[in-house]
Amino acid sequence: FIIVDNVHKHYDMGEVKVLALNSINLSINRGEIVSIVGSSGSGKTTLLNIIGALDYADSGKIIIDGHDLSSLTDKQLSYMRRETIGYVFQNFNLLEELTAAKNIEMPMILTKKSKSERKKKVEELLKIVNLDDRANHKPNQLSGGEQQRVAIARALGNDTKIILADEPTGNLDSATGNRIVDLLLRVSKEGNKTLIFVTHENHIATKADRQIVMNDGLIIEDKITKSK
Amino acid sequence: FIIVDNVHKHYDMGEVKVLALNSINLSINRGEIVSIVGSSGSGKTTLLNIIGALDYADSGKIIIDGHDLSSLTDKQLSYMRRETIGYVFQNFNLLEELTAAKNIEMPMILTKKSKSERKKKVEELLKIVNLDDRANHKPNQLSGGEQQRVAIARALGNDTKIILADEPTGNLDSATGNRIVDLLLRVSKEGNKTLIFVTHENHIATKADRQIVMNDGLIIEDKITKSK
Ligand SMILES: Nc1ncnc2c1ncn2[C@@H]1O[C@H](COP(=O)(O)OP(=O)(O)OP(=O)(O)O)[C@@H](O)[C@H]1O
Ligand SMILES: Nc1ncnc2c1ncn2[C@@H]1O[C@H](COP(=O)(O)OP(=O)(O)OP(=O)(O)O)[C@@H](O)[C@H]1O
Ligand SMILES: [Mg+2]
Ligand SMILES: [Mg+2]
Repeated sequence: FIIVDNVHKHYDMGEVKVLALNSINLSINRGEIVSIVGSSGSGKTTLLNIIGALDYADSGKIIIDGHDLSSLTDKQLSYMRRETIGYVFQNFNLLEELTAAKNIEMPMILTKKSKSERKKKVEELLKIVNLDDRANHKPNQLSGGEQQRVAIARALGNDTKIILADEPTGNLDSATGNRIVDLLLRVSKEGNKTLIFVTHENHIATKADRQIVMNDGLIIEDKITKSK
Repeated sequence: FIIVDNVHKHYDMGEVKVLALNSINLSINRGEIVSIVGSSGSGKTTLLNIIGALDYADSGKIIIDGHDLSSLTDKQLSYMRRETIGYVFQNFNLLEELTAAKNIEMPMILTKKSKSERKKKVEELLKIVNLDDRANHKPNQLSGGEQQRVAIARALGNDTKIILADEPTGNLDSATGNRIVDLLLRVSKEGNKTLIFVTHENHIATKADRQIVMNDGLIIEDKITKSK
């Protein structure tokens, strides 16, 4: 369902070349739940950005739901980012000028949902992440963990086939963090979604069926943690 | 050394009043190492901001190193924020236009250090947080955990009597996170500094001598975890 085929990515810093991804090969089936762990700077976010069609590889193929990303038009890529992939960013990427409710609604605009359907979905999502009393707060009026929960709710609005979450519990206390990951797992299992989450917390990583370990731009381990 | 006396703080959201801190009383001695835990939205960042002289309480007293903060001039408050308190922000607050090295150097400008002393200190700090090969990257050219380490290095430059760290390991893998907290502990013990850190990771919280638990703007538990 997701194929990463011999992908390389580097960044140019003057004469120095930073190799972020070094020959990544990965194949993930529909409905699989995968955690990615690895040291700071090992390439986890870069890999997630490439799978999420937010960034390009220097070489290699990315195939998502049967589509080779390099063969899609800009319009088709936008559609994919909005309606096939839900993304929880490591730094949240919330719009500072919009309230929590409006931030959550954003990916649903330009879809077939009516205004009242969006409104209902936003209320539902605010409730699920325990932020119904923070709907009208803007990001700078929210705690770190509340901003993170807005980012998570936003990724769930379009019922996408793929959910990518980059350190979704980094700013959450243990109880809230566990609830949030269990929510992502439940939504994914019920919808046969493919869920890939990056985490540095071991008790969160072990909730996945499969665990990938990265180091220095390479996948150094890829193991099944649970048999279905 | 740090006294928080009957502090309250609320935010006005139209007709709704959000009570962020509800009658906080706290007394911390010089050289104490304190962790603060509590659920998302319980008031930890708000409390740290008030102790760090970055925000004001509605009522109550804050006394830092013998000074009642409400009696200080703006100039004296700036001095305190720069040379008495080192702060690691939950969202890093790095300057996007400056490199890692320049970000780390910032609090040292306007102090008595010469340009060459600052340069030497920045190199030392980059090394300590393992970012010597990332000195010239700007924040958007750094991974989440690398940005966090720049924020930590920046808080250490002025050898302040107080270090406040808000979720310093939120974006770090376990090995790096442990090293960073051990670094903060060592620097604090060697300099008889007062260290207060917020964390949601239990194995990090237990490294402190004393643990405070917050919930709904209140301190619900305050216990010594280690005898000296
Ligand atoms: N500027 C603001 N306006 C309105 N409400 C605010 C503002 N800043 C913070 N709050 C609210 O105050 C409460 C406490 O916020 P605070 O950032 O101190 O929580 P926290 O304990 O640090 O949470 P987290 O663990 O999620 O970082 C939160 O519920 C938040 O919504
Ligand atoms: N725009 C850029 N220019 C130069 N180097 C970059 C850029 N973006 C990322 N890097 C580098 O690429 C490497 C991988 O970054 P990435 O964000 O994928 O790491 P990560 O595994 O997500 O780390 P963390 O756990 O700290 O979030 C890092 O060492 C980083 O410094
Ligand atoms: Mg990352
Ligand atoms: Mg906080």
